Amino acid sequence: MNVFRLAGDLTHLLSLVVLLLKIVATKSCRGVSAKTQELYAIVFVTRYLDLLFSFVSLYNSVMKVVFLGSAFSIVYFMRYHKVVRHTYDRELDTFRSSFLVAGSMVLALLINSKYTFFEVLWTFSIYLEAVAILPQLVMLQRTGNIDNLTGNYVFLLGMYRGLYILNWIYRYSTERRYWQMIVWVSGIIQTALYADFFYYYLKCWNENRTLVIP
Amino acid sequence: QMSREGHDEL
Repeated sequence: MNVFRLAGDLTHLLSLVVLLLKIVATKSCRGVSAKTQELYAIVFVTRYLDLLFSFVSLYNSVMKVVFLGSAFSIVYFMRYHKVVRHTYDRELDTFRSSFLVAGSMVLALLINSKYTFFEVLWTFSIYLEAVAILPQLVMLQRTGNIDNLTGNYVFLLGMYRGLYILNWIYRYSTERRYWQMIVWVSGIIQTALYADFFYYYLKCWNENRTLVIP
Repeated sequence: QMSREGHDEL
């Protein structure tokens, strides 16, 4: 565990707190993509199946349970909560997320490090996480004025991915035999997807005005 | 190449 990894995990946790805060405090999920949230739920379920049969550390296990719990809570609020579900902008959230699931599954079957059930599902979760933000990014472009909490949620998610890259660079230079090409390539693609968003986020923040993605 | 077993990140 290094400082970049810890900061990355805490930023990820904070992003989920910000999103849950927005939903619970404002009783609204305006601007939030349910498709992205459902993809994250799939990512966490397929990646954290190892909770059942392997143990890395208490830290890892607790974080996995928290990520799973928060992902399902968010999906519950957006789809089933009697007030919040009416604030979901269905017509703005039109990205065909099933293509992302299918594409990630095909890629995981073709490119993996071991052809076993759990290994392929784990690899699938790595590929799917890389593209899971796309429905949210497309939805932000269509939303117009983006509220602070939603903008900060996406910003924190992007920060978390950036910190993971720094963590990999640190680990690669300090650990022997540390090599995870599938994770690195997916992670770099995932982080690159935020570049556009970061540009407009920082620009609007600098000019002190409401976030709009043209 | 590190597989799922060697992966200790979240």
